[in-house]
Amino acid sequence: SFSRHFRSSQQEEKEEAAKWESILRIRRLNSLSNGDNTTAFYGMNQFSHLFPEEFRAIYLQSKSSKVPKFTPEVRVEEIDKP
Amino acid sequence: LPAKFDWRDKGIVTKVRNQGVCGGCWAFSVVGIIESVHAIKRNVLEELSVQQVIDCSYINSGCRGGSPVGALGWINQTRVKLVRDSEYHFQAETGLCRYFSRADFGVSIKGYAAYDLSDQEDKMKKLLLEWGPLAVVVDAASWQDYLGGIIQYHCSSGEPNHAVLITGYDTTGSIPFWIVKNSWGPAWGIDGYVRIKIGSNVCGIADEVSAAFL
Repeated sequence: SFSRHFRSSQQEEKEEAAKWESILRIRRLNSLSNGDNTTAFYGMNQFSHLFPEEFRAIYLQSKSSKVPKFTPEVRVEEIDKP
Repeated sequence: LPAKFDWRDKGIVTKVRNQGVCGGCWAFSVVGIIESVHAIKRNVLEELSVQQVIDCSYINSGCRGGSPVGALGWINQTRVKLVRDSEYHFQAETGLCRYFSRADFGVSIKGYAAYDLSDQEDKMKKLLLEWGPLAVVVDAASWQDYLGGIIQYHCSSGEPNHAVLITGYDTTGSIPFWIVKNSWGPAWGIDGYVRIKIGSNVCGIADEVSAAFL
């Protein structure tokens, strides 16, 4: 029980630290906004309790593949359309 | 081309899903485009199984990551039939591949295309209309904190790490943008969607574009 309690309070502390880091990062990201409602705006959301490296490790796991450049010679009409 | 277009208006895009704590975005993007071309061609919008692609696409790494183009290649080569999501429900972890009888319902593809369209975003608009929603791989590091608006900065090309799908575009305002469906649930961004500026390959949105054909 003590071990469980200790681990959960450690987890809370870590999430709190990640949230503070998020606040600073969000402030930096929003500094470029011109306030005209077109530029992206950033804030606290369901990922704010994660450090960027944790976020990357969980959610940014797509690998890229080498694909050819699309050239005008590729005739879209020749490919079976959906 | 119309100034504004969104496949959602045609009723061929399934609802935004949530990948949970699973790095399976690559499977969500591929299944998303197949659901849409299936709806365009057969006039039935059905959620297909992402878990089937995660479990069975052996060339990828399930919830530890994968490539949409690799997954499309696998689906095309094996002619595997994607079953309904209700039959092979998403578990947010990699599991054992389940096989289904050939006689069962399923959607297979006849081909796919994958191209680098950087510097050709106008051409991408045409392909979106002709082919249906497009799967793309982007740099989404700054999306962790995204709430809304059009992403124009804080995103690089050449560092792809997240797969999503483009369902439409809008060029009627001062900043033209792509309408992009994500798989982080409807609470994230604009009802689960994000807007990306068109024209300068923001987030590398045009670097790896793929489509499926039924």
